[in-house]
Amino acid sequence: PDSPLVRWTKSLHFLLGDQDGAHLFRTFLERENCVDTLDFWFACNGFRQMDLKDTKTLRVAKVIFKRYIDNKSIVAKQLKPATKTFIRDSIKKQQIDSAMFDQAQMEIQTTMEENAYQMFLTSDIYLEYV
Amino acid sequence: IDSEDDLLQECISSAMPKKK
Repeated sequence: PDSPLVRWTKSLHFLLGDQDGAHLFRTFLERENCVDTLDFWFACNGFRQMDLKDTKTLRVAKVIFKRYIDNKSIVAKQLKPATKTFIRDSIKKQQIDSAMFDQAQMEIQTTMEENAYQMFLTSDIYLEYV
Repeated sequence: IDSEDDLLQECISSAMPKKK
């Protein structure tokens, strides 16, 4: 079987599914000042697992919206206007759904795959670890 | 009541990969 290090190079999915890989990628993103994109990505996964009957879930949706989407953060800049509008409307109407951040997460993931992930694989942080 | 930071951190942590 492939070692974790080999698997990290195969896809972002493998990298983020591995504790050491996710940690190292986070360190890299901190240096690049775009760690919010990764935190948002994990927050979307965490949100999807939350119980919709729990009142906490609405609060978490609002916090995710406020921190990452309803401002000029790096996440907000990478999202399509329609995606942000959809989430804003969902929160306003309190129509909370497990999949409400899916589109936004996919857009951030695509940007990460095309940019930060490729840069990470040639970064000295990664090469030194290897 | 948890602060916003705590809520967000809890949400992010719940999705992080666990040690093998």
